[in-house]
Amino acid sequence: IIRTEKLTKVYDSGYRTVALQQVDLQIPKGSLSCIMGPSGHGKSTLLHLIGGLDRPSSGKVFLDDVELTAVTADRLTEIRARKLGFVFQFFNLLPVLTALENVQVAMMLAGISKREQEERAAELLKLVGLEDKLRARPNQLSGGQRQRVAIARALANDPEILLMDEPSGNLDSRSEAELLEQIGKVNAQGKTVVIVTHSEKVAEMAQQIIYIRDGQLVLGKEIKEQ
Amino acid sequence: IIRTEKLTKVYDSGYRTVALQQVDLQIPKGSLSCIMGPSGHGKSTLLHLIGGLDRPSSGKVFLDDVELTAVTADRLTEIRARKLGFVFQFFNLLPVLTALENVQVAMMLAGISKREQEERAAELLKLVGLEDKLRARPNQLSGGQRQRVAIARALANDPEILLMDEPSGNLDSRSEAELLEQIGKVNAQGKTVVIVTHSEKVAEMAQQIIYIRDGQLVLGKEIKEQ
Ligand SMILES: Nc1ncnc2c1ncn2[C@@H]1O[C@H](COP(=O)(O)OP(=O)(O)OP(=O)(O)O)[C@@H](O)[C@H]1O
Ligand SMILES: Nc1ncnc2c1ncn2[C@@H]1O[C@H](COP(=O)(O)OP(=O)(O)OP(=O)(O)O)[C@@H](O)[C@H]1O
Ligand SMILES: [Mg+2]
Ligand SMILES: [Mg+2]
Repeated sequence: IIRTEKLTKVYDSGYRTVALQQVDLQIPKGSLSCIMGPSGHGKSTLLHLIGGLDRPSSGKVFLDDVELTAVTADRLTEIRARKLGFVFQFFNLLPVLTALENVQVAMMLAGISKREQEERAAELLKLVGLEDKLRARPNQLSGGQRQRVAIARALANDPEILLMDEPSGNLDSRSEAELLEQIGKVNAQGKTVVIVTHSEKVAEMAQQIIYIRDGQLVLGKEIKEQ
Repeated sequence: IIRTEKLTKVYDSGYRTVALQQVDLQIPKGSLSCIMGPSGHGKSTLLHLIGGLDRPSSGKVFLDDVELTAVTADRLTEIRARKLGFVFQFFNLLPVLTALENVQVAMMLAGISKREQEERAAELLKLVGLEDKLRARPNQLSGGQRQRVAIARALANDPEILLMDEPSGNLDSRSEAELLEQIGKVNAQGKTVVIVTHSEKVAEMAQQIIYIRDGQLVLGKEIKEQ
């Protein structure tokens, strides 16, 4: 279970922007939630705070009763490595590594043998349709292929919680359907999934829609008016 | 009008991939075309070759009867600066420049005064809903905001031909609808528009759908079978 209390993020690097204000939400264990809302209104910011990749200006984030906003940086790194898989909106692949190596990197802290890492990475890349591209580097891959490497990497350490920022933004409808099938399986195994998305197809799978406008949580009935 | 003859692109940097083979197509002046097809099958490659941003392995590209594949690099740069606006799949914004400056850069070769550049850039950014972000740098912008800066930049030199690689991949449905409205207006002014897209909404506006699978042009009736 993921929980936030009065989560607030203000950027002030010469340009003051209130990206998130007073967000209170609950994500039950094993659920599939979608974060939706207009461009620039705080969705990626929220996902990064939930995943402990960034610190809020004020407010708290709880992951399985551990207050992420109160632990040390080392403890945070260890929790993320063990429990979280993150797909970034722009992938953040390492340009000098191959697709296979990019996926293996996510398994480094988990005590898996190098041989087993390679096998598992190859398996995951096959799952997302990239078996012919194992040794390709990101600049030799199409936009959607890079996105799929990022997805494979997020699944690599078999995380309890999968956080995905617009995972099908660069995928055609068939690749998106295949991805949704994979996500459905992962969720059926009991994993908690949170997806930022603009896609109606992805939203159809959600048990909960978290709607963010102007950095604030918008409740059910207000969405219909927009 | 844009025309290609037996357009072929093979990548061979240690990983041989036939990205495009023998593509023959025609894009009438003032039309709106969409390039669609599965992820990794050659759409971005095709758009880059049409826009003279890359050279084919064999075959020809004609832009208004000028053979892009035969002219000098300087002439190609001049044609692109005068006639083309390009939106990249991953934007290619300059990280050290603000949103305003990124849009102004596209006007540098067109002999427009600096003052006029600033006014026009501000106008275009306002058009895509970014009037509050003129002095923000790309790393201070959300994914969809960066995409919109890239779109404003492509419109900056008032190009005859607008080439866009998945321009709404990071936009919510409302921002996408606003973008489509803008594209409709640009097309109504007589500009030729070619859009790589996975979006059905964008495809609905097209007079021609160019379907690419496995690097080859797929004709109308074959699409329905997939
Ligand atoms: N520099 C390169 N070296 C080797 N192969 C490459 C290179 N660039 C692209 N490719 C390959 O060319 C093929 C076509 O890529 P392209 O980017 O045109 O696909 P796309 O249709 O735009 O895909 P997407 O919808 O995912 O963006 C892919 O298989 C890709 O791996
Ligand atoms: N480092 C930063 N400095 C200043 N402002 C920032 C910074 N990062 C993000 N912002 C601002 O915070 C707001 C929310 O950004 P965020 O990336 O969360 O939006 P988003 O909902 O994910 O948008 P999109 O759908 O376009 O990806 C935006 O107005 C953005 O300009
Ligand atoms: Mg975002
Ligand atoms: Mg592409």
